[in-house]
Amino acid sequence: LSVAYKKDEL
Amino acid sequence: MNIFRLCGDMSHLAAIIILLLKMWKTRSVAGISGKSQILFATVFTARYLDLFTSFISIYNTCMKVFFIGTVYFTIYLIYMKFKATYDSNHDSFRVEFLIVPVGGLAFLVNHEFAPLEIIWTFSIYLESVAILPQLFMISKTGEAETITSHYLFALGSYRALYLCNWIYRYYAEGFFDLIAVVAGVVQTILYCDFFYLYITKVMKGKKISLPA
Repeated sequence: LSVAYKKDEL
Repeated sequence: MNIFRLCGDMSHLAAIIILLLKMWKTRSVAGISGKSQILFATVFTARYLDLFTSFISIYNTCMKVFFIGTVYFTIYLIYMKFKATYDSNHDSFRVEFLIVPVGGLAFLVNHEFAPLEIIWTFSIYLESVAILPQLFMISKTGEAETITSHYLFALGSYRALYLCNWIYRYYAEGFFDLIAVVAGVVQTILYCDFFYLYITKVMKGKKISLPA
């Protein structure tokens, strides 16, 4: 469902 | 970073500054829901737990510190400094009806069953409904000060711009986060009737007065 990523959003 | 997300963050920043200006200039928190501000403080605290552990950028850290600092300062203004002007009778939304279901949903629907991830998911779900006490208060008082309308317009626009950011990131970077997108859509939908009132009334210099 979601691409593994660093949480870079506020 | 892309233009949509930057405009979204600036819109969020503007909303918080408009709110603080309204309180400071008028020395009154009339028409402002303290409960929504408490929910926003919970959202920011839960979401920015990684403030000291993961560094993204100076911008990211500064904005997080600013958001957390201002939301707690807003709560201080509402419940202490300008307490006399706080309209607790009209700020009567039962926030436990939001926190419990949102907390349960965060446990059930998340990307990973890990503490930090569940807390982050809780903050995303909570943010999508955090404005409800404020909208409820306006529907009870039947009207909103123009400055409060600007605050809500900027706050609603921020997540709408984030939706554009996610569309852009999906096509540009293959980035996709279903939880954030679904919560963002719900959050933006909650503002729709307000956006309608704002555009048809406030833009023409009228006040927003809901049919009481």
